[in-house]
Amino acid sequence: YNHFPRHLKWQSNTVTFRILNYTPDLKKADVDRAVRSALNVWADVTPLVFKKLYHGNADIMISFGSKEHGDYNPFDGPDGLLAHAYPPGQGIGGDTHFDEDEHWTKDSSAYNLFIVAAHELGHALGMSHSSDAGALMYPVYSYATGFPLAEDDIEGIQALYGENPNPRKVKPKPDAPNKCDPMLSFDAVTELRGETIIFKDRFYWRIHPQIVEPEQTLIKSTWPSIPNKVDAAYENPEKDLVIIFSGIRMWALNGYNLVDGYPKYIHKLGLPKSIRKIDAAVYIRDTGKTLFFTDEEYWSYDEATGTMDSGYPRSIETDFPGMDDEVDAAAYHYGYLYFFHEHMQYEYSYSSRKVLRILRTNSILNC
Amino acid sequence: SFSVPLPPDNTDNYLLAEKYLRRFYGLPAGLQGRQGSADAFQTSIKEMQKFFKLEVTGSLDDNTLELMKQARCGVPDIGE
Repeated sequence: YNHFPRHLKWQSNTVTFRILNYTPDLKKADVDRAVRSALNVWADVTPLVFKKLYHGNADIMISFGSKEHGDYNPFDGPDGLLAHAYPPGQGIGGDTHFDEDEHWTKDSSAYNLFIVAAHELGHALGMSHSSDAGALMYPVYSYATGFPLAEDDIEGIQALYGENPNPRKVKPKPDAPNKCDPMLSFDAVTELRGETIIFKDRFYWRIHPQIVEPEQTLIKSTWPSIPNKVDAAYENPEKDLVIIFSGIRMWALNGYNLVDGYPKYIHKLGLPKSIRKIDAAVYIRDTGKTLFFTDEEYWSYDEATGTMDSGYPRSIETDFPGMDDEVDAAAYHYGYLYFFHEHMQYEYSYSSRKVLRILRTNSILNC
Repeated sequence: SFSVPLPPDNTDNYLLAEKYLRRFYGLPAGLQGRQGSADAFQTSIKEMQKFFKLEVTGSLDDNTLELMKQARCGVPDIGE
């Protein structure tokens, strides 16, 4: 997290606010509710109390305006800049402006007023931008449900105002996973048109063969329709499809677009109803089979016929000697199967049927 | 106003980047001579890439440009 220079903050824990005008995109009551909920987010974790005024000057004056709207800090029409706010202080200090040229919503269609207001009011209280992609104070917009503050945000605001003496039970979002954490494990790995996509919590890393640094992004920023938690994923390059698994459902992506008719149930693949989650999936180009790993067993699916091969499930330990008996994620490159389990990665030779190397999981992330 | 010779098809991207860096990373406006502009531009790009944990190349690569186009807050990422 970051504060503004000189750690600007309100000197009193009672901060006043006033809504000067309303967007026509939402009912007045929806705007009132979004602003009050956004302030409550910060009140939950600090001693701050927010008092609404209906006349005169408040610490935080909230308004909607477009292009040049009176502060020589013009907005730019739809998208791009969504809103801005000023750090605590006299006059314009604390004031919060929303770009009326955006479409303000109260759901996941862009842009959710509550999410943007919670971010901007963070500025109005003294928070600057965070470089943690999982933090509410990250500069780039992303929609998420649930309590919007991450640990990073809470540490930052409490460094300014202290903790809430009567803390309400809140469940902060986890910060973004650290790619060089030696105990890092993966949720899922897949290829995608020559790049490698690694899913972890609400994020994914994208590894491009020519770019050294993997790029971390929120899953919802790229694929709003798939869930925040991915169990398994694999690419069928012949069909130019990536299949994403979460719980008993699966989504098909063609590049960055969701294929019509999805999500579907994983049982459509021929898995028994007793299977409630797939741990890992990997397409073996040389055989045209996709392997699904569930607990200590695995299944073989024939992509050409779209049916499960008979004689499955089989034991992972029996068929992949030297491997752990469970798999978090799997990938296949040039005749080698890469199994990820917890913080270890196993390079398995498909032809000689044995583990050749054991590495740390995050060695693939250039750590 | 750009002093660095621009590949014609990338002019839009450079102007977008210049506007972005000026607003969020304090890239100085106005003329600083050919070399000054290029150095300042590159320094600001590196600051942005470091902030967003991108590969710090100092050049306007695809990942950097893609991030500049994403909807965001109008408050600068560094300084006053």
